[in-house]
Amino acid sequence: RAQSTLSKAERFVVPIDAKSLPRGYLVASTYAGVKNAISPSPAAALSGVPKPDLALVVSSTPAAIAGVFTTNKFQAAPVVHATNALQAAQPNGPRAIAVLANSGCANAVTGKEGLEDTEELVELVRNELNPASKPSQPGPSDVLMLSTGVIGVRLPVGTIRRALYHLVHGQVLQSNPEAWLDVARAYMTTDTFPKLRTRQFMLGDRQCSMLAIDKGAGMIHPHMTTPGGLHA
Amino acid sequence: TLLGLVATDAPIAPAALQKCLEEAVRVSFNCISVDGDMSTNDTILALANGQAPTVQGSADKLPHGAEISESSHPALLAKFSEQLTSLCLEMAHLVVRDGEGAEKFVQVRVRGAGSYEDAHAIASSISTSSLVKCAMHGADANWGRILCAAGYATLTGKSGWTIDPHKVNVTFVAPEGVQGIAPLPALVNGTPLVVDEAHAAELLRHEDICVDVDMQGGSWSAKEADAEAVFWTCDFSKEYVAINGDYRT
Repeated sequence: RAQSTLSKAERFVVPIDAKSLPRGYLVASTYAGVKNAISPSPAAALSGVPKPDLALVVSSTPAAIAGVFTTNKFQAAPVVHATNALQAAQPNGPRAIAVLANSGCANAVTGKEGLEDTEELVELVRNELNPASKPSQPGPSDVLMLSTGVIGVRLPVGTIRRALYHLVHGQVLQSNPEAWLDVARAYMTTDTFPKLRTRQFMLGDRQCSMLAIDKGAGMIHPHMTTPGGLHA
Repeated sequence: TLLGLVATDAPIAPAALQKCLEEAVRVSFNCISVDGDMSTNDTILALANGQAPTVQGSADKLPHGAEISESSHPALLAKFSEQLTSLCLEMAHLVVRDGEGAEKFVQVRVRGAGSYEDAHAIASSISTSSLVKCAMHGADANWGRILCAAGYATLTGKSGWTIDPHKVNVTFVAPEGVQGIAPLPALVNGTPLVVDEAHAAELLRHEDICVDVDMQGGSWSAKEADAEAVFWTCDFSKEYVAINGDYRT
């Protein structure tokens, strides 16, 4: 508990046992170049291995989904999209097959175009994961997006589109501790370490696993709620 | 910005999952602050795909394909909710520990308030105060700044409950896992005590700092007002200014 000389990463990144990972999820991440597209930095280019900034978590079957969102009046496009998707859920409740996340660009205060960018990307994920589905099927989206980073700049959709194709079709979707840790890294902005934890517990005769990733280091004072009509 | 994703293979119905997430976030992510700024993007999502394997020999069988809901399996849902809340707490703490420039992890517990919301508002006010955060950075048992921040907290006003300045106690306590250091009362019944600086230094040199603020019922009796809330924040360092003076939109 005394002040430590070890870095935070050394103290707070814990090894994850593969057995503790939840079943039925595949994940992948990559460096898509979002940060470089938003704010090209020669220093970053020279700093060595680029950090992942795009991550995809896929459930092999439609999963129940729940969400809480910022109460900031200037809700970012992915927040608006996810809120709408959850509110428009079918009578048996919202289901999702994937969550796409990017760091480097918050896609906030980007207006109608920002929302269209989110919609285009989640639609792309949905179609790439399930080519048999008809494009732009009516109904609530079963792919949600999370974005974090610089405010007021549009997502580099073209850059992300190319990286997405690699994530879905590049044989990189997998389920192991390293892949999940890379997903946690892709969420990071000014964080100094990836945040990933798991736990296991029994529910009746089921051996359940739960995994959590989060990120955040600055602009942190959340007050999140469910949007109107979404309460259980 | 705070982003979070929880993925579980537990078979939880969507409405039940939403309710459990709301409760978990209420007492975890909604009780942290690094710099007092709420992002445009804060989101926590939870997925539950029901693919958890069955363990043979268990007496308590869930029918194949069944989803746990409040009406179908209330005890199992309560157990799931407990696990989710505990995990969200751990994840929320990691965010505070990684706060920009943070060197301290500060827990603020407010007790004896008229409602959870009022206790939360007071704890939030203390946790957001730049002066309190600077004091924590400097290992200064500065009860005055804590009291000041408590005094301007925006209370709900619903019940008419208010703070009674003559009843407030402020105590610095040793963090969990640290043995042999007695609590340090700095203010009792609104009256400051002479703070033993050596004792204070012994408590506040730790990375984890715990502050206990007891309203003792405030404008009501202690029996009538026993609500409490816990908030977590970090200290405010030069590094925070350096990071955010450099970050560009």
